[in-house]
Amino acid sequence: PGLLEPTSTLVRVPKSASTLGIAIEGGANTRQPLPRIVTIQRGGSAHNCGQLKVGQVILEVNGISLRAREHQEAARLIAEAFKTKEKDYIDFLLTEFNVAL
Amino acid sequence: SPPKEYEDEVTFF
Repeated sequence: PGLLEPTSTLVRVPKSASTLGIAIEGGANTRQPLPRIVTIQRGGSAHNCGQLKVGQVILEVNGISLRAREHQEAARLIAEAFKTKEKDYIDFLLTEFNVAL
Repeated sequence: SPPKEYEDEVTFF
């Protein structure tokens, strides 16, 4: 892919544990404009899923873009996606590249 | 306004 079309991956994380089990950093108006996964905790839903990796950047959560969202708002969207009973999974659109699309 | 400094902000879920 070219620089303007970084590879993105859709990962569906089943809510298989009582926690999602990730930590994120960054958000709009920081050096890391889209949230980046910095920790994956053993035993959490993300770890159980086996497809999330530290360093991946989260582009979308359940189809909602995280672009231009500051850290707290991005965190709220992820927390709500995990809490909602409407879905027993969270869809993450991820990229390996540390870019702001 | 200058960019805010949130680099150290980390949220655990």
